[in-house]
This record gives sequence, C-alpha cells and structure tokens, in this order.
Amino acid sequence: TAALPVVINTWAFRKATETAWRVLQLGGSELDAVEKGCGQCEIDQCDGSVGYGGSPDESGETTLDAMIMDGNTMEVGAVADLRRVKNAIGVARKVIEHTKHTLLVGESASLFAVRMGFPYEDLTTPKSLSMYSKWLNQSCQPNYWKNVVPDSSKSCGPYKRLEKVICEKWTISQRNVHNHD
Amino acid sequence: TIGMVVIGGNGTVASGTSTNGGVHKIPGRVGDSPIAGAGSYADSTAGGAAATGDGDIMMRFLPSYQAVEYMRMGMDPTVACQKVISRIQKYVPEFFGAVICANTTGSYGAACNKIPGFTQFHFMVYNPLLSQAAEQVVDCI
Repeated sequence: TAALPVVINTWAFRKATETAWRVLQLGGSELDAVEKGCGQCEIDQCDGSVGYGGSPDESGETTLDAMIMDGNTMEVGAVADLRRVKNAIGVARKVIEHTKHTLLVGESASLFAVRMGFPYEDLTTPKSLSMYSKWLNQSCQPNYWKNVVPDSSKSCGPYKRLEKVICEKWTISQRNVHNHD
Repeated sequence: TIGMVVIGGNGTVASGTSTNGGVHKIPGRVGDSPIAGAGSYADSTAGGAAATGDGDIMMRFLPSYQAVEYMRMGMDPTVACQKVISRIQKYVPEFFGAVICANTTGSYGAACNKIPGFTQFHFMVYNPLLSQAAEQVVDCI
C-alpha cells in the first residue's frame, strides 16, 4: 500500500533508514534525509562496503564513491575515488551547493573536500590492512586483471599487457555478497 | 554499498549512494555508485531508484535511470525493478546485483538477480504504515 513519506534503502542497514526517517520527522528536506541516512552508514561502516576501513584496493588504500540527487531540480553532486576524507556523501552534497559541476574525482576531489572544511585523514584501519596483507599472501587472488603477464590468476603483479589478447566473455571473478557497490 | 531513495510527503524525490567500492580493485577504479542513473536516480515527476551489486557490470546499463523511466510509463515499482534486472540478465546471466524502486505515490519494490549464494535480497523501508523501519526481502528472479 502506498503511503508518503517513504524511505527505502538497500540491504538491512536499519540505522541508516531510521536516521533518514528521523531527519524527515524533524523537518529536514529529502536531500538532508538522504545525506544523513547514507552518512550514517559511512560512520557505521555498514557491512564493510560503506565508509572508511573497507574494500582496500590493490595498494591497500580505501577509496570512496558517493552521489546525491535532487529529484526536483535534477541537480546531482558526486565524488569518486575520494581519498583520505571519510564523509563522502557530505562532500557530494557540497558539490551541488558550491560548484556548477556534477562529479569530482580522486585526490583533487579530496582537495575540494578540504576546502569545504572536511578533515583530511587516513581511511585505513587495522581491519583493512589485514585484509590487504592476507590478499598479498594468497598471490593477490582474486583480482580484476586479465590478458596480462605474469598470469594474474596465479600471481601478483606488477603486470604487463599480454601481446596476444584472449577474448573472454564476461568473466565474473568476484562472487562475494559483501563485495558490492 | 548503501543506495537510498527518500520521497517526502509532497512527492519530492531525492536519492543517494555511498560505498567504498569493490575489494582489491585496481587503483583508480570507480563503480556505479557515483554515476547518476547508475548508482541512483531521482525525478520528482516519476520516482527514484538505487542499485547495488557488481558496479563494473551494472553501470553499463544505467539501471536506476531505466527503472525510473519504467515507473514514468506507469509500471509498478516491483515490475520496474524486475525489468531492469532482466535487461542485464540477457547479457550477463551471472551478474550480482539488486535494485530498489519507489514511485511518487509511495509504492515501492525491489528485485535481484538469482545466482548461487544470492537468492534473496534484503532491504529496509520506513513509511507511515510501519511503526518502525522494516526489513523486507524479495526472492531473486
């Protein structure tokens, strides 16, 4: 049955839902509710797939992606590959409010965030470091490389491209329900 | 990844995502989450949607935009979500992914792609008919 207002979010991230709902009840806007709701998951590191200290990349670093969209104005603010700043969706909101851009990425997005007053801090935690070292100790498996030497299904890189490219149909190398974005 | 859609009492729609992406990704890799129309999409004239799963695959189909366009055509949110999943299934039968959808009347739904180890998708909803945030589950298609 339909009823408004409504908050809906992926996975059983209950605190995020409750936070968004509370912002609405306290008179906040829908955008405020999305920002605070998703921001709650960044604080809680929801299932390790949101926020700092999760999903280290091949260099052991945690990087963040986020977006926020206003359905009235179709304005979008987004950051990608954000480094060393924890509140990614807060920065995404600042992209809407303080730029005419839509998407800022990488280290430059971090510089923008610092200018907007967000703290610059290490997103690595003992947990993400142990995930990383465990991965290194299992020959960097699984990984996202293909058609490279040495054989990426057997050893770590650095890799070089394989002269002869083998056409592979969609190979799904990662099947871990917590490995998602 | 969290993807969220909020629709206010007057039908204003907002959406958002936040994630730390795929584990052991190649540095510089960005998934679907920060891409409008992929990670999430909001349009107060139709509804909102958000996606989660293997971002490398899902971003190629702009699933959130597609779901909102289906709802704009009058499709029920659950059907809109299912159609998006089946679109991707045609090309990548084994993809890992799920979508949540809600229209401007407050109807909502979700859908996911059934693969070994992922046969149900849990999501959260809160609206005036629920006394608290409710965990809901759909069987994957």
